[in-house]
Amino acid sequence: KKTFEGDQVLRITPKDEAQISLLRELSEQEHLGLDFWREPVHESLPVDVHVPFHSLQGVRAFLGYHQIQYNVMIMDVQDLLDDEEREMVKYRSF
Amino acid sequence: PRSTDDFVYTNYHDLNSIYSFMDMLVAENSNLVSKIVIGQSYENRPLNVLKFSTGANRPGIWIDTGIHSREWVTQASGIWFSKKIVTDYGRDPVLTDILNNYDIFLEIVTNPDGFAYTHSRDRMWRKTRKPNSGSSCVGVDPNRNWDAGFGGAGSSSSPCTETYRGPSAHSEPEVKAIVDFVKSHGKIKAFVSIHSYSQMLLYPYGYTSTPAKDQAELHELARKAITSLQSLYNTRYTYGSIISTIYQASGGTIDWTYNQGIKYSYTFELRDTGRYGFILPANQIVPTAEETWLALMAIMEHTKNNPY
Repeated sequence: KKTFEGDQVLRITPKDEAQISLLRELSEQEHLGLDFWREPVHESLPVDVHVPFHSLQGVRAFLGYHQIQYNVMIMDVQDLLDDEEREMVKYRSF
Repeated sequence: PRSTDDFVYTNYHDLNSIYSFMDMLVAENSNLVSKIVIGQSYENRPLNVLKFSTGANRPGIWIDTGIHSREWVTQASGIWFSKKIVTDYGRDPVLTDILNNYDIFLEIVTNPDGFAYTHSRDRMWRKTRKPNSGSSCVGVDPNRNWDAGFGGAGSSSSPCTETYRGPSAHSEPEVKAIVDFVKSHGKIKAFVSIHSYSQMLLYPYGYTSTPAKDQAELHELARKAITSLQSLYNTRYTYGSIISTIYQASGGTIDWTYNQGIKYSYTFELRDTGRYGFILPANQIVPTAEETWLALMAIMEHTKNNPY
């Protein structure tokens, strides 16, 4: 089973078209393994990206360097999935 | 659960539990609900559609959930919708009038292979599970595989991306089954495909910026629908055409249904309000389904009151 320990979901708030383009470039870096839950489209829409743990540092450095504002929407994806699994198992045992 | 009354709607369920629920619902309401199998998925799972009907040769309203398998709140909402329909028929005058004139078709698990995979191997899986020849990457985005602007900008030709369009339009059995059903039925008058998340209500087009010929009516109906939705828990939606509200997306479901003449074609993007994304906690299933139902009722009532 694929797990996501240490993965995070960042909510990015691009402020202009230039930052949107930078995020699109980022999405093309397949080695980073990014999964855009909400694509970089235009500055009025947030961008949500699931970042695997191994890419976290690089992605955060990239965002910091380009002064692209973001916050951490999900601190650890696997923690949330474990909660969901516990809920389901609890129901089944019930 | 011994009956659909004690089914736990406030929890996520796996594929077998959902199939069992469907059979229970049909058995309990055989005069109103039947189950039709419109095809098989790639891995040979049945593509089950619940048909709610009170008479023969009626025009139909289609609702599907779970075409993107990781969007669990949509399949869970579909379960809740099916129970709501049998509970309210004969009690709610608006729904009763709708069902006395239209059939409702509800496909709860539109991508069963992907859904089973989210339970067994990868909870974040979005696409179908058919292997792509010449690639190690699996699956096609079933919302880019329709013959509507197929292959245009807004989908990918690379099998390893989330928006891979597939080798050709309707190449995916899960998509082809709906295409064949809609064409053979011939009198579907509204088509609603339910996704998550972003809190949006969208209408055609996604593959072109050319406005739909019914844009004004679709826009006004969307406004009414999201106003109803917001009245329950103040969940705010944006609305508009796909291309103007989100982005260009080619090969999309409702662009194809609209081009088939199904005027009231909509896509929902349900909750999240920006905290959990696709991993919406189970305690938000019922509130999400309840508020979405108000919007669906607005669309179905408008369809009934404006026959074409």
